[in-house]
Amino acid sequence: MLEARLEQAGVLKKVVEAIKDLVQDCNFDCNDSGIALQAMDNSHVALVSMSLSHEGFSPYRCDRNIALGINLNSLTKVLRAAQNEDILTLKAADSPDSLNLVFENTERDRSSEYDIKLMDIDQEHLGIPDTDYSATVVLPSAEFQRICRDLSQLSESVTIEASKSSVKFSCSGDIGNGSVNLRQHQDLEKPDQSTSIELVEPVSLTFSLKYLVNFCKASALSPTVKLSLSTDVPLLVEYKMEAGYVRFYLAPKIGD
Amino acid sequence: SQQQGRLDSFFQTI
Repeated sequence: MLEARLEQAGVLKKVVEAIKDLVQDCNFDCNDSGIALQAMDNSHVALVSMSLSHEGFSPYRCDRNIALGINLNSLTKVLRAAQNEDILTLKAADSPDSLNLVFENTERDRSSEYDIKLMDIDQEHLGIPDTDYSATVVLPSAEFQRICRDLSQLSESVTIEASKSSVKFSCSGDIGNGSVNLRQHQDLEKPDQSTSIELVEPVSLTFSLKYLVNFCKASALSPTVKLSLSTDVPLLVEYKMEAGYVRFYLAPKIGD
Repeated sequence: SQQQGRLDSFFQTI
């Protein structure tokens, strides 16, 4: 059986909020190392991969592999009943037809209990090869969100160009064009505000802004975001959590 | 104009 207690329900709330507009039904795969999820959007353009390590739970118990097939809209409805600071306990049997969720406030004088029906989801699983990326950029997640939102007003796609000292986001559309250039810099007082670039070789790739704007819903999970780019390889957008991550992969636009 | 690629051509189903 699964029993997993999360100190802050907000972690799961933010994870679900980050991915629910990209995928609707998905398996939460539970085993002794933690809870993981991999799902592609309907058009097979984007993929989300989420991992919550057992270290993020206390206690965590999962005797055997359990796949929890969950409709994320349903889960969102139930999680609305939880405060971010509530303690959240997830429970499921070995071959479950429902997932039990208990929310307790920090004073421990209120507890709410919900059961959510599970579904059988036959999901494709993709093998994601280890990639040595040409460029890795770490920037504030709020900055990335602002850039994607602003440029999406002008165009459907953005070109990301990483060079040794800066990363440039540019787009052009019917009403005109726009670009944002971020120079590499280190903010010693507020490290989360820094922009860093690790470059093997300069790279320039074009991506759909609709998906990037969607990924940015994960900004609440982490003050920084990591973009990994290589020519003709899906973009990796990673939000790190204390005991896990949410990663998005986005297929590039190709050809002229 | 550029075509949107799909992940199937980059990642293999396992």
